[in-house]
Amino acid sequence: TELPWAVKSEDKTKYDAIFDSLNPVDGFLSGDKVKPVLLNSKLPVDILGRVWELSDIDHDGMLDRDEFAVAMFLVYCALEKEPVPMSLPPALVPPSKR
Amino acid sequence: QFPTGSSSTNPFL
Repeated sequence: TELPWAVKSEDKTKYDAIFDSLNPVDGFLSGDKVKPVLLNSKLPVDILGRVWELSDIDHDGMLDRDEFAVAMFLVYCALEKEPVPMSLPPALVPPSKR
Repeated sequence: QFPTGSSSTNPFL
């Protein structure tokens, strides 16, 4: 059964707007562009490190639109005191990456 | 997998 993506479409729209505001190159944002945005959340760096590991699914050091949405989703969860999981829950893997 | 986190691709490590 097709698992619906945990990121809701209205949240995705919001994340896409942030993604585009960071001037992606070929649809990708490098770590140094994403880093200030995630640091803005005031979350500890080790948490952000784990958020990055989980969202940079292809481990290419950059986030595409979907990976960025996963990162933002995890940051918002952490801000609501939801612990960042050790591994990416299947529902969070973007449909494009399954 | 436990994300070990290679600093080469992770800007936070």
